[in-house]
Amino acid sequence: LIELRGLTKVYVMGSEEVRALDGIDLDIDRAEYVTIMGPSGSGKSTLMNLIGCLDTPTDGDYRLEGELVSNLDDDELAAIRNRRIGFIFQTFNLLPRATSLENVELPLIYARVTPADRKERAAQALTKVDLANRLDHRPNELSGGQRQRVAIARALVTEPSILLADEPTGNLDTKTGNEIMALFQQLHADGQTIIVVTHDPAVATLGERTIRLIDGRITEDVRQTQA
Amino acid sequence: LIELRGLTKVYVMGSEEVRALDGIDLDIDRAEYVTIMGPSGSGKSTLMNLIGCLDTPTDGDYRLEGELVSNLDDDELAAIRNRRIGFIFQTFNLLPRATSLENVELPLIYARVTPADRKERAAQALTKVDLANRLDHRPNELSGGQRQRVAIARALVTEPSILLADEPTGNLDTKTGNEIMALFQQLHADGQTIIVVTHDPAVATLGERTIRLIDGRITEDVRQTQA
Ligand SMILES: Nc1ncnc2c1ncn2[C@@H]1O[C@H](COP(=O)(O)OP(=O)(O)OP(=O)(O)O)[C@@H](O)[C@H]1O
Ligand SMILES: Nc1ncnc2c1ncn2[C@@H]1O[C@H](COP(=O)(O)OP(=O)(O)OP(=O)(O)O)[C@@H](O)[C@H]1O
Ligand SMILES: [Mg+2]
Ligand SMILES: [Mg+2]
Repeated sequence: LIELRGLTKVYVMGSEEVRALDGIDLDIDRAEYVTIMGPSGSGKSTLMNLIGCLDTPTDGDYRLEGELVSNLDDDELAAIRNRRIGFIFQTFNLLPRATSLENVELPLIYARVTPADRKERAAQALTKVDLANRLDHRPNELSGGQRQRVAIARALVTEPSILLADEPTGNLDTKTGNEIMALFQQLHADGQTIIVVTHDPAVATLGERTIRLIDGRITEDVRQTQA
Repeated sequence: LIELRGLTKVYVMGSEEVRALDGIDLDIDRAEYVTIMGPSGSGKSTLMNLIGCLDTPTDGDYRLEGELVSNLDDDELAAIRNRRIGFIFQTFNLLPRATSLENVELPLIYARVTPADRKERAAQALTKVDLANRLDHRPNELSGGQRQRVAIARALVTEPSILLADEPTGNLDTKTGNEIMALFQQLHADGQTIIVVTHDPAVATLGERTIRLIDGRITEDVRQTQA
């Protein structure tokens, strides 16, 4: 499903160069559940943004279902982002002037779902993350963990075939975090591909395979042996 | 040092009422190291904002060193916020167009430190959180955990007598998180008062006392017995 070859992302700042990703070779199959760990600043979010077609590499190739992503035009990329990929950002990226419900409806607007269906599906998604009583709150009227859950509901509402979650439980207590991971598990059971960046070892073990990044390179790629 | 009596914060939304804090009674002594835990949405950040003089209660009293905070004027409140309290926000609240160094210098500008001293102290604070090689980056050129560490450095640079940290390790890997908690420990050893909101039980045990919030009320207040 996902093939990365020599994927590199370099930021040039004046005379300095930051190699955020430094030659990533990685294959992820359909329906795999992969977790990614690594120190702060090691390139995890950069890698997720490239996989999610939100950014382009400085060098190297990214094939999605055999297609070279760099060959796709803007419309094709937008279609992939809106219909196939659900992205939970490390910093949530909610629309500040929209309510929880409106924020979660947004991907369904792109998918051309009717207004009545949109409202119902968005309300269901928010109920699944235990925010049924916060539908009309705007982000600044929500706690940190509630905003994170709105971002999660927004990513799940389209039932994406690829879920990319960048530190989805960072602002959640253990119990609420477990409820979210159970939702991911359900999605995986339905055959979807899940990639989770996490600093929490307890979350990392929920995947079938854990990849470690240090300084923009993969240093470890371990498949959990399952009973 | 800190006395809260019947502290209440109610948000009115149309015909609904959200009781974010519902009658908090709490005493915190000088040089105490307190951790606060509780489910997402239970009122932890609201409590921190009130203690940090960033918000005012709907009801109840807050005495800081015996003084009723509600009786203080804007200048006195600003003086408390800028010189006595260091605040690490759950959502960092960095100036987006300033560099790491400039963001950390900001509290020192209020404290009327000379430009040369400011730069040096800000650089030292950033070095302590392992960001010496990121002084010139702006927030959008930093990883999530790097932004969190800039927010931490900014709160520590004034050597505050009261440190309020709202989920300071949420975006950090275990090793980096331990380094940050070691900095807090040093500050505490110097006699400062530390209050940390955290979802991480490992961080909560570093305090001398753990308070639990549920639905805006304190349900538990446990002093760790120390060897
Ligand atoms: N626009 C940019 N310009 C320069 N450097 C950048 C830019 N964006 C990111 N970086 C750098 O690239 C590196 C990787 O960033 P990335 O956000 O991928 O890290 P991360 O692994 O997600 O970290 P964290 O766990 O803290 O979220 C960091 O060292 C960061 O400072
Ligand atoms: N401006 C507001 N209007 C209405 N409700 C609000 C507002 N701000 C916060 N709330 C509500 O107050 C409650 C407490 O919020 P708070 O941010 O203190 O929670 P928290 O314990 O810090 O949660 P988290 O662990 O998710 O950060 C939440 O249920 C939130 O929805
Ligand atoms: Mg990141
Ligand atoms: Mg909070």
